Amino acid sequence: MNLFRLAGDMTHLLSVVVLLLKIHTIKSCAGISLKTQELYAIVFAARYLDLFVHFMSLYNTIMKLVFLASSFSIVWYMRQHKIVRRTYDKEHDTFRHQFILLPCLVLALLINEKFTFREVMWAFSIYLEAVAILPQLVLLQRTRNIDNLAGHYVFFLGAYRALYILNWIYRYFTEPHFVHWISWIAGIVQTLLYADFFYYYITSWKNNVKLELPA
Amino acid sequence: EAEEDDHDEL
Repeated sequence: MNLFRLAGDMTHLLSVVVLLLKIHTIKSCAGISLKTQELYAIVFAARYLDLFVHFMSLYNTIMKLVFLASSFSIVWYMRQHKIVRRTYDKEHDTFRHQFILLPCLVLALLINEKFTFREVMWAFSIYLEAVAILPQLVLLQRTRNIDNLAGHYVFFLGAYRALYILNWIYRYFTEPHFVHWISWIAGIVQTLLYADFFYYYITSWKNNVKLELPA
Repeated sequence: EAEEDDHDEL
């Protein structure tokens, strides 16, 4: 475990905390895409299949359980909670997320590290995670008043991906056997998707003005 | 060849 990886995991965790804070205390999910949250729940369910088969470390197990529990509870809140679900901006969250599920599955069947059930599901989760943020970015672009928490949430998610790239570079030089082209390429694509958002987020922060994305 | 248990990242 290197510092980049730990910092990446922590910003990932922070993004979830920020989102749960918004939902729990403000009872609002305004500006949050249910489509993206559902995709993340699928991503974690597919990737953490090994949870009950293979023990890696206590850290790993706890983090996996946290991401699984938080992603499913966020989906539950947005769909079922009687106050929170009313704040969901359904009209603007129109991304057809089902159309990215199938291509990711096909890609995972074609390109994987090993043709076994767990490896295909792992690759599927990596491809899906790379594009899962798209509905969220589209929704933010359509939202006139992006509240701070929604903006921070996406920023922390992007930071997590960027830190993971630094982690891979570090691991490439320190652990020569550690080569996962699938996650590296998908991870770079995923991080690039945030580039535009990062630009506006940092600019608004520097100029101390409210975050607004150009339509 | 990749080991199945090599996926130690989250």
